[in-house]
Amino acid sequence: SKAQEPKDEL
Amino acid sequence: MNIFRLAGDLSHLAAIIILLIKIWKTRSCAGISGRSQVLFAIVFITRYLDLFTNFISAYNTAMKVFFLGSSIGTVYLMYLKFKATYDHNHDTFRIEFLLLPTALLSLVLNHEFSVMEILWTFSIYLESVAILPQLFMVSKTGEAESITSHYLFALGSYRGLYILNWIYRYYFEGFYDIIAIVAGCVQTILYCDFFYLYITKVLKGKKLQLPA
Repeated sequence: SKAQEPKDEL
Repeated sequence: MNIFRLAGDLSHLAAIIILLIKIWKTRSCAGISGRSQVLFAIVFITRYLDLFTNFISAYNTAMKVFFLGSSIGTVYLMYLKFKATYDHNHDTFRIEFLLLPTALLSLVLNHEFSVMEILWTFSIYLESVAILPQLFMVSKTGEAESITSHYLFALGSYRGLYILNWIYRYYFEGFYDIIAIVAGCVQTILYCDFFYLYITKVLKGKKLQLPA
């Protein structure tokens, strides 16, 4: 799957 | 943002602050694995490269800056400033056995074959095993100062709370990242025996003693 963007987790 | 992720981030923040207090107050890094701290610095550097390109929120940026600065600062304190108190003899876990497999795995198992995505994936895999040198050192010395065990408890709890955050986000936002989830579960499982000792001993005022 397309990377989940933007990565909002630290 | 949800309460589990906020609690996780604060637990992570607390762990890092406890460690800095321990090193600064006792002016010693006895019992702390410098190798694990080096791995944590690598984890943050490879994960937060988008610090200047991807603005999420002031909170997100502030935490990234703090985690980057404190992890690099801790390595500096351990290997330079308080070098004399660093316990080389017990901090012997071969970190190349962690760096290589996680690097290879991130090239093979990722969401997208791009530089940023592979570095992020590497950082996720590395973080899941970065505590091993520290746990290995505690098992070798057979004990840990109580402040060090509080540090480990806060650090282990942070990713455990993130698991609750991922469950929450799955049900309420339909979002999940299988790579982060699997690595996060591995990371938390590695702390299980420590959690048991911490709850049965340290919370009863005893020193953390591992059966030799």
